[in-house]
Amino acid sequence: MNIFRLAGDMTHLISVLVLLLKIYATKSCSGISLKTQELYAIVFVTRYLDLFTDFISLYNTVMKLVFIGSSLAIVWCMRYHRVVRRSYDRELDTFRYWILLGVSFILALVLHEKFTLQEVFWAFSIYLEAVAILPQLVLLQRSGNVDNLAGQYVFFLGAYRAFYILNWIYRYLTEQRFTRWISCVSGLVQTALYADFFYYYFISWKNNAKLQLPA
Amino acid sequence: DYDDDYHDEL
Repeated sequence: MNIFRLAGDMTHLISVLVLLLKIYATKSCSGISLKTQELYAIVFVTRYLDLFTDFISLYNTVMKLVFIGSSLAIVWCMRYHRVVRRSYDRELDTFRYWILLGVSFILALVLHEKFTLQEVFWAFSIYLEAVAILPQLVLLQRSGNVDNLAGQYVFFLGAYRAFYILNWIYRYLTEQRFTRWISCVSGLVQTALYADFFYYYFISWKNNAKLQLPA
Repeated sequence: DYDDDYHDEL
């Protein structure tokens, strides 16, 4: 564990807590893409198949349970909670995410570390996470005004993978055999997808104005 | 030392 990875995990946890706070406090999920939440639930379930077979540390197991549990709880809330579900922007959240699932799975069948069920699903979850934010970014652009909590959620979600890139650089420099090309390349693509969001988020923060994404 | 499919990251 290094400071960059810890910062990344904590930032990721903050993004989940901000989203849970928004949904719980405002009983609303306006501006949040259910499709992105469902993709993230798939990412965590397929990435943590080793949850019960490989014990790495208490921290690792607890965080895996938190990410799986929170992503499933958010999907459940947005689909079935009688108050929250009414504020879901169904007509704006129309990204055809089957494409993302299909391409990620095909890529995982071709590019993986080992051709085992666990490794193919692990690679699938890495590729899928890189593009899982797309429905959310499209929804934010379509819905125009972004409420603070939704903007902060996306900001922290993007920032966490940027910390992980620093973690991979650090590990590459300090551990002779560290090679995680699948994670590194996907992480770079993932962070790049946030680039324009970060730009408009910084502008809105500098001008102390509402976050406006160009349609 | 760890083999390749040992994923210690979240």
